Formats: sequence, C-alpha cells, structure tokens
Amino acid sequence: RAAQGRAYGNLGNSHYLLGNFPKAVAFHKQRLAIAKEFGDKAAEKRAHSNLGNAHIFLGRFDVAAEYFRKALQLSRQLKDQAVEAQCCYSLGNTYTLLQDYEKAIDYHLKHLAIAQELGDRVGEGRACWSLEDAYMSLGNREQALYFAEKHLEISQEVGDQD
Amino acid sequence: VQRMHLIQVDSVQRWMEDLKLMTDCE
Repeated sequence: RAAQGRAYGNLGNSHYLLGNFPKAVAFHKQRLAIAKEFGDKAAEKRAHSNLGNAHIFLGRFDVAAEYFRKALQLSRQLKDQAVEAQCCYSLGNTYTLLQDYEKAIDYHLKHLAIAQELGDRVGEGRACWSLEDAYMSLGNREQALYFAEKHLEISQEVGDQD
Repeated sequence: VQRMHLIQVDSVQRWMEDLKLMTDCE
C-alpha cells in the first residue's frame, strides 16, 4: 500500500510534466488519500503542493490557494522552513493571480523574512521582485520603488543579468 | 479573465515558468 502511494505520486508528477493536469490531479488525490491513511505528513504535504501547482495550470487559482494553505500548515508542523518559504511564495503568487494584493503582500513578506533568516539571497531577490509588482498593483509606488531597488541590488550580487 | 491577468505581472509569469518543471518528488 505504501509503494502504491509512491507510485500514485510518481504518476501524478509524470502527468504534470507532460502537461496532463486533470490526470495529474486524479493521481495526486489518490496519493493524498494513502498518505492520510498512513499518517505520513511529509507525503501529505507533497501531495498538497503538487495539487496546488496543477490547479494553477487548470486556472483554478482559488482551489490552488486552498491546497497551498494546507501545504503551508503541514510544513510548519514538520518544522521545515525552506518548504514553508516555498509555500509562502506560492501563496503570494496565487493571491496575485486572484488579484488579492494585500494577501499576496502578506505572504511575500513572510517568504522574504524566511529567505533572510536562511541567508537565501536568490529567494530574497524573488520576494523583492514579487513585492515590487504587488505594491505597483496597489498603486503604492513608494514601496514598489523600495523593493525594486532591493531587487536590483540582489540581482547584481547574485549575477542575475536577466 | 484570470489567465489574461497573469500576463501583466512579470514576477508571476516567471514563477509559472519555473512551476511547469517543478514537482515535489516521492
């Protein structure tokens, strides 16, 4: 049964990479059910993240946000800060797609704080870029400029010319 | 409408490009 769970997860990921998102969702839901059966929180977290990702490409941003929120909750239970940062980043972007910029900013600031704590400059740069866009969407040019400058500084430091 | 919106936000577009190849592996 445990191996069956892993197989479902792998099938879900394969379909996802092929762009077959409805099939990916179906397999990841099976994976999630088996993870719950075993009380395997790490696998449950993975299934939620994968389901969130697939729903982004299905255009179901509201559903994606729910899966990412659950993944965030589990990453906190698992005390995995890198994963927590990843979940916050996904939530920030998803709320931007939902045009809820205040919530997007809230999650991007959480992502930024963890990236700073972990010394992840690339993550910090991404967070600044996202905050720059979210503040611009809100018409807050002063804050947007602040994060644009930080983004530029970090991009130069990490050699990201793009 | 949701799909059109994302085209306007560079940082989100970049995230989605990365996301296409991102799977949380078993």
